Amino acid sequence: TVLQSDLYPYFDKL
Amino acid sequence: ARLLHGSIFAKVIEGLRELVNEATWECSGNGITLQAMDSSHVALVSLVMRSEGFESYRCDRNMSLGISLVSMSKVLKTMGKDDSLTIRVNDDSDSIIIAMESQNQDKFADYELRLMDLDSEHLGIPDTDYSCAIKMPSSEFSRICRDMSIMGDSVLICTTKEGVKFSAKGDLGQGSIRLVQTTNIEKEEEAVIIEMKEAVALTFAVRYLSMFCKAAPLSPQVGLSLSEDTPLMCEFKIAEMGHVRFYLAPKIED
Repeated sequence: TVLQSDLYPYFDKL
Repeated sequence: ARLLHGSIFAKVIEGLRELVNEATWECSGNGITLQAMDSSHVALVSLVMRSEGFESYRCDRNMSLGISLVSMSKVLKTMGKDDSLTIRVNDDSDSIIIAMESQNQDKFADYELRLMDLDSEHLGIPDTDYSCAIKMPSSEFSRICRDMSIMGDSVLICTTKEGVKFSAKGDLGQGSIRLVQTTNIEKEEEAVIIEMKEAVALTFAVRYLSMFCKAAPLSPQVGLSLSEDTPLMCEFKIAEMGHVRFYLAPKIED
């Protein structure tokens, strides 16, 4: 299965 | 902030409003910026409109303005195609004033939109040295997204030195479109240019790419920047004034 990842793991929370 | 060609601003709003219905505009002496994520935190848009790109611009103190892009879009649809546009917020006001002026100055329209109190979440986007940078006509990219959506929900983007391939599969079967790098660039606007350090193969949701294409009228060319395990960056330049950048998290194999 292919899952949609969200952005949080890639970008820093400010 | 005054724009001789108000249609530029209308195109910006049209480019964003489907992905983010409302957003906080950060205004400073340098210009206007905006960062917002879609409700499922899969995609993000970052807008920069620098002060020098406006006919006139003044911002005496920094302001964060919560604005419904859906409402603003409705107001801007009333604008004539050659109208100039002035956006103004007075000190301590809870609304934004949108003023339109016809080219021969025989019609003036003013609208006030109430500002909103929005919770905004800001993400730090790291400077990325992408493996691949593709430039292609934005109309071509819109077309590819539309065509690939016939075959499936996801599109696989593969790059090689020769070109870039978009493919999708689903219940109907599968399809692909391959663009070859332009060798003899006569018109830069029509060129497909691929700068590649490493080949990439990444899968993205077509629905989001199609939403990004709503900003295609801003610029004849789109930039796609890709690296493995990194969100895609899709960029439309706004003339000499700035850009709209969309980021989209990749789809990953479970």
